[in-house]
Amino acid sequence: MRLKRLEILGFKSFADSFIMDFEPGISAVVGPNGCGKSNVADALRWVLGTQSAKQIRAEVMENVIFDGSSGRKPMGMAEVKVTFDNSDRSLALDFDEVSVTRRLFRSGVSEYLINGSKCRLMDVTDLMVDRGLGSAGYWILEAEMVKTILSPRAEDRRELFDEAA
Amino acid sequence: MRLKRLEILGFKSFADSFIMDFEPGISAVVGPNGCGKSNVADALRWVLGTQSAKQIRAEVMENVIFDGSSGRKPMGMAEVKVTFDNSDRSLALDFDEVSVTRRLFRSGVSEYLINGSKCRLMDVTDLMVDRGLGSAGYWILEAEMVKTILSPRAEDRRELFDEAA
Amino acid sequence: AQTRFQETFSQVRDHFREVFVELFGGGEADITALDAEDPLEGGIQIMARPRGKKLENVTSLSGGERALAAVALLFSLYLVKPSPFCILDELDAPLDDANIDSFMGILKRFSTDTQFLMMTHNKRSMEASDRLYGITMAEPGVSGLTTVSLSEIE
Amino acid sequence: AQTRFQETFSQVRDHFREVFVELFGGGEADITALDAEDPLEGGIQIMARPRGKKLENVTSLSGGERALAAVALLFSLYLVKPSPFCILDELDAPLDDANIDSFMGILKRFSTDTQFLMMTHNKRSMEASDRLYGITMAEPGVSGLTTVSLSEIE
Ligand SMILES: Nc1ncnc2c1ncn2[C@@H]1O[C@H](COP(=O)(O)OP(=O)(O)OP(=O)(O)O)[C@@H](O)[C@H]1O
Ligand SMILES: Nc1ncnc2c1ncn2[C@@H]1O[C@H](COP(=O)(O)OP(=O)(O)OP(=O)(O)O)[C@@H](O)[C@H]1O
Ligand SMILES: [Mg+2]
Ligand SMILES: [Mg+2]
Repeated sequence: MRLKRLEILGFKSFADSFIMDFEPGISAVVGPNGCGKSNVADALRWVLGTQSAKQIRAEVMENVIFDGSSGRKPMGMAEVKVTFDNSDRSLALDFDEVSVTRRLFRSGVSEYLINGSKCRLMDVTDLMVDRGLGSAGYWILEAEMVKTILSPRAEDRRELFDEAA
Repeated sequence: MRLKRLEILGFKSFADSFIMDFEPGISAVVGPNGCGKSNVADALRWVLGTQSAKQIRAEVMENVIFDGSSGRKPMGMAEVKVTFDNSDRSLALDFDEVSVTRRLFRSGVSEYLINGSKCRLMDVTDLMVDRGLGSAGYWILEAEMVKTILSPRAEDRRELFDEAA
Repeated sequence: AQTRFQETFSQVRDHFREVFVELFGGGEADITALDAEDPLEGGIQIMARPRGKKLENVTSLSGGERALAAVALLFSLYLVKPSPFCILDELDAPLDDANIDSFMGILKRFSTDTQFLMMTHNKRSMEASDRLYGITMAEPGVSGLTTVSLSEIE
Repeated sequence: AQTRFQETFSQVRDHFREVFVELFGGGEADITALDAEDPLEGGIQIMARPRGKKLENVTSLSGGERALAAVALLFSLYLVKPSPFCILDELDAPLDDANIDSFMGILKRFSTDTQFLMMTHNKRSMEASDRLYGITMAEPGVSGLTTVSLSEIE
């Protein structure tokens, strides 16, 4: 399976529709400090079902909804949609393309969709965990993990290993 | 007062005589990972009297003596000498130049010298603390301090403030 | 019979010994479980020896060497259960040019099967990538995508 | 009468509000003592608002913004009792080009009275410095000084 497209609206700093189309190989994401690069990683974690606000640098999950800037008012919903090329059928669904959508409203209501049809969070996470894309997986490596994995405190490292097992 | 010269031999990776002559302004110290840049900062901390091995990334103070490489045997002594231009007499000594030397032998014996004459550790630290160069001062800022000063744990930050007071 | 943890540990260790040498262009490294019965509960010791230096605990290495050793270990954990894509957020910040080349080299090797998305400020990393995505805030607080070419960044 | 801690805190705060604005080219920031009686025992809250964004706890900023805010605070602590020279070890690693320019700008301003020694891998920081010292390990494990020119590094 391959990452094909990412569409973000209302999530963190993405007040306007933000669309990335992906290709194979190594893609560099560049831009000034604070422009939204790590927010793209957060969006991917979120749409694939993380339940930990802390993991995506938010105090509570509601904080991922665009909360305004000097020129804009806060928005009422965060939505992220990721589309995969599934021609190799490595995702357990009989479709050439599989899309996953996650929405969160200010009311606290959450929605999950696979190929446009509403489903439960568990349907999303079950699908992803099999492909190494669970929220405890190693598919995002960040600079802060360097400190943790070398930490002389064995407990910190053990946590990281637990996630791989 | 102004930093004039730094001479290192037998301290950490400085197995051969290493001499830096300083000028006013901003000097960049560059080179590959592991070549010895941070070791220069450690040498300055050490010669000005730090008693904390941890502060200079050593498990015990004896570990600052060059302990060999694939081509060299360990050495028996670490020595660092720093020379200051004191024409403005900001150091409390009536000399145009003031040098401080620190030595550590494998036996554990330490020596401190000011302008070539043996003195006590306290004579060095008293001289330096007045100029903001005490071991708890802010004259070395490192990347690891960024984590500490922003730490949500108030105790970590308090430690840093205590040092400034 | 090995427990699942012990088996995971043994796989991570095999990857780590290999990836370290590839990233450091030589030298050697190992991880040992301080409690053989339960490697993850007992804590883990990481020993490393960059080319030409002496074997020491990873904590004695320089800032950049530690970061590179950590990348080797993190990547080894990744390889136990590789995913179709992997995101790397500014892992290259403390690395010198030669180490960035090794790092990008290993990514290239794995990029036939894995898509990599790498957030970076480093020109050398950008040059070694297949394409660039630029993110800007033309309007403060609002992220937008922009096309970027390498010559623009120089 | 203010205690020495409270006075130190108040000095740090004055410097911080000014240095932040200089480094961020605008915006505003403040530190508040959570226990006014004993600012250092009670913990410290750091609020920051980069230009065009909203006021938030410094923990909500991006990696580079946090690093720059931390530099502002560390430098403010330094300014309470400035020394004749100051060593900066790779503080610039997470900064983008514009922030490196601000950072080097503030160093230049203070460099009339303070000698700065800055360890760095960043070409832009090197270009803004007055001179370069190169350290190499021609022989593995043994550090040596070498002359370097900026053109060599490009
Ligand atoms: N809910 C939200 N609403 C609006 N803006 C938000 C929200 N959550 C985060 N942000 C903003 O996103 C910005 C951080 O973006 P991000 O961490 O992606 O930056 P970055 O490009 O990774 O920068 P760096 O290079 O410094 O790591 C911050 O300025 C923050 O204020
Ligand atoms: N007592 C010692 N004897 C010999 N070598 C030592 C000793 N103590 C430290 N070293 C070596 O010094 C090197 C670290 O140097 P240093 O931390 O100054 O590197 P650096 O130039 O700051 O690198 P980076 O860019 O990665 O931060 C390590 O390789 C370490 O093995
Ligand atoms: Mg970031
Ligand atoms: Mg260093």
